[in-house]
Amino acid sequence: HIFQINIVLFFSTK
Amino acid sequence: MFECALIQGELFRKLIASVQDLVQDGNFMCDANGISLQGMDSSHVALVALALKKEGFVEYRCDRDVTLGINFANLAKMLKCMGAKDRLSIRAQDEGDSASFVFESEDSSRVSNFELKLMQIDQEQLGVPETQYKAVIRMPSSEFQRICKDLSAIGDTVSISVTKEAVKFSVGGDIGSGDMSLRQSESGDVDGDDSEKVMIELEEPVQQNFALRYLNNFTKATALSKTVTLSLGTDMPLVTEYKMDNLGSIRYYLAPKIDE
Repeated sequence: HIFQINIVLFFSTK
Repeated sequence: MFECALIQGELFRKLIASVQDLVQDGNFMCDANGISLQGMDSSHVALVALALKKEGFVEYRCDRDVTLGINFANLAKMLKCMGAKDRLSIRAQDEGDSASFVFESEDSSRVSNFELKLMQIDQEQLGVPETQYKAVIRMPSSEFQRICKDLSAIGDTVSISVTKEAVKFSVGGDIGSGDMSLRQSESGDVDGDDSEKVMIELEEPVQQNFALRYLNNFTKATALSKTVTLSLGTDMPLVTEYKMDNLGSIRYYLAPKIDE
């Protein structure tokens, strides 16, 4: 099963 | 006071059309160097980042940094009233609650004025680090658009795999599976338009899965540029970038799908 990742995990909040 | 003007107002309309299905509203951050915008889709899977340089405008003045909170659907309604060859001017006061959009035909025989109400948008800004990608592909934007559209009729997910020789887009679904490969153009080929070539810069072969629904959404920007650049790494977002000659670029970041 393929699971879509949340993009916030990759980029930090400024 | 913020003020800018574009000879080809149509470009701005295409830009808004390229973000409005992904992001409902966002803050145009205007400073002395240009305009930027960042927005995420509602499920936080994709990020769109727009960067417009002041050099791309015929007039540009920004005395103090201003943030224009804009609802894109509402702005699009006003931009619909702009003629295809109209010049566009945008103006906003430092502390104003609206921005004015002026469309002027080539011979100045028709001038249209619109005042768009601004919104207070509390939006988190994400920091996108400069990254070295394992594979960078430049290809005709129309080709990428066609591949995404055609493959999405077969499945929801595309697997993009890159080698030195080619980039392969694979799909699978209830009716079966398939793939389309684009070979790297011959480097010795001096004939023909560079924008029609497929160029691959590879550090290491990569393969990643992505939702076609989002990629199809990104291809709304096809009208902005003849070429598109795809940057891939391992377990990191795909960057789909459309560059506009001297105006700047629109980048879409899409988080990959992984095996659970």
